Amino acid sequence: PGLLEPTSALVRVAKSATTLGIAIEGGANTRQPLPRIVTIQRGGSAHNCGQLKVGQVILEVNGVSLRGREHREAARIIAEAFKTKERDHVDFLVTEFNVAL
Amino acid sequence: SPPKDYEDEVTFF
Repeated sequence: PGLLEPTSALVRVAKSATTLGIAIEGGANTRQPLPRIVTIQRGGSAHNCGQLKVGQVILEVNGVSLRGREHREAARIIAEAFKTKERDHVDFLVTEFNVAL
Repeated sequence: SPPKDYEDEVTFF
């Protein structure tokens, strides 16, 4: 974990639009073992937030690690984090470096 | 290279 500290950041995305507005690729058992942001759509919550960037790798969502999660499971976790009424934001722990995890 | 359909899976939110 110490190795990640200098390169990871917690980004809070307010649910400011009806969509999160990102696309991800990768997941456990692929050559991209943690989900990577490949698109940020203009007008979506992530774009409005201004801190998420294409190429960042998502380590955690609302404190839930995505390590070891296959693509569909990681996608489900992200979708549910955006859908839940319990929070008006989604917290992403991201890194800009595609380190081997 | 690895199987394409799986490796290139992308989900939009």
